Amino acid sequence: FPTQLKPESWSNTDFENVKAYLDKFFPLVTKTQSLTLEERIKEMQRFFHLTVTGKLNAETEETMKKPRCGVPDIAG
Amino acid sequence: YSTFPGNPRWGKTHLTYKIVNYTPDLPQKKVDDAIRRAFKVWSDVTPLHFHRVYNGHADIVIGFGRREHGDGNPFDGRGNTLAHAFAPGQGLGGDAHFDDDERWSEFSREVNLFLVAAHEFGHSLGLAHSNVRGALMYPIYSYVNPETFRLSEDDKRGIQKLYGKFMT
Repeated sequence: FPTQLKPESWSNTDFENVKAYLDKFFPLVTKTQSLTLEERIKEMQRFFHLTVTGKLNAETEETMKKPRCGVPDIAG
Repeated sequence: YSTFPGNPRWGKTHLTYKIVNYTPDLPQKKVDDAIRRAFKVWSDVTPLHFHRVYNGHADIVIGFGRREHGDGNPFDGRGNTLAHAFAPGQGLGGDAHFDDDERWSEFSREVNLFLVAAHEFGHSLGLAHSNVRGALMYPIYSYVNPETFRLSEDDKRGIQKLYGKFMT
């Protein structure tokens, strides 16, 4: 059973890309931690001082594409 | 600023580093100089000293690699991830790896090696990412003129929390 349902408006590529980005840079800290994809996007948006929507808007997508360091942004 | 869980830091102020390979994008002398200047960013504001070694053990091992390069954290081709480094510790601890699929540069607006190295060495010394835009430890790369580069107050507070202030 999927714990993270893909928002209906997202393409499979969007979903996979966002999930890969969040898994790498905003990993779930404990095995028991369960956050929806929307909550995880909000966490990322808060870190980068973006408008917190929980949605993959243009601002968020642009931030995810920028060149960056490979170390996670939240301490695992 | 933030530090890694458990605040890992080096328990000494004299640290060694070793460059194990080079990028073809820059002359070796330019790489050596960028690395030296990147360490100086941190030694200027703390009691830390960095000494280069050519053989044997070094606290901080520096290298360039592509895709999977031996640490289980593969690079991703040009763009996106530029480099990564490990928090202080034994083995891989402190080591800094640079993605050789990037185009490394000395002064131009391609990926500036000095700026990325200074950021990565912040990790090598125990700083995690800062959410302060403009701080060196902010995770997203942005170009500033290396000749006029200044460490932000946020970075300074972070590194001085771990190692104290520079003393004359």
